[in-house]
Amino acid sequence: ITAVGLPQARKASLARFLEKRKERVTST
Amino acid sequence: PAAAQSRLNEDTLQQRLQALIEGARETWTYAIYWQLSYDSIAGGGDGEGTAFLGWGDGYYKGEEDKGKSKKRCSSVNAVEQEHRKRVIRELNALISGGAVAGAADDAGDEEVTDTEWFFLVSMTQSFLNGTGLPGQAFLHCRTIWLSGSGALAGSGCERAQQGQIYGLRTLVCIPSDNGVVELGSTDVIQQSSDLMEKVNTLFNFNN
Repeated sequence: ITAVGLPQARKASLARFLEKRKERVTST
Repeated sequence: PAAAQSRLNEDTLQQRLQALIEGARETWTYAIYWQLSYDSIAGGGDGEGTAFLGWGDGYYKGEEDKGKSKKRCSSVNAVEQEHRKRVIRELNALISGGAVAGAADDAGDEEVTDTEWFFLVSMTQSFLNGTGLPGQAFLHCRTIWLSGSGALAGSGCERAQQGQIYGLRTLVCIPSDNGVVELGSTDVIQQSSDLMEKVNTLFNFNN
């Protein structure tokens, strides 16, 4: 997987995943 | 209006996936909705198109036991782990509008677990109707429930085998009107009609 290869339509899902991951990491 | 409608659909999917997982008695690690689409180019432009299941949306809950997930990273060598972290940093930069990709970031420095990676890579995948676990579930209109590492490894399906390598012990595909709901867990979860009924209620948009 590369950042540039990700389809535009999936960016919303990706943004949510990354945001929640940040929350998980900072809460530990 | 079309963009707003699309956003609405995304939000609705996300809410339904979240409701499915957070409302379940079992501990699911993630849920993905594979959406039925048609590729008119691959279909030769005859108007029919080739049916395939592509990423609709996904909800990643993660693993409750942090110790277990950390352990599941330990099998990954340092080079692979560094690669995962770099990809996460690049994706963060891409999403946040082109900040410096190599910049230090709490989330980018944290080890990327096997199930996080499996979920992330899933965003790039799609399945022709009838192929792969989601494609088989949709074509035959039947639930596929693989429970236990042996069932995943011996399924003969690449996605299930890959999931088993990444620590999944249950992988389920439940067909709906226009797609397939996939759930994965690092726990062994036995088949439940309750879950299938919930999917029927939440994901059959035609009704």
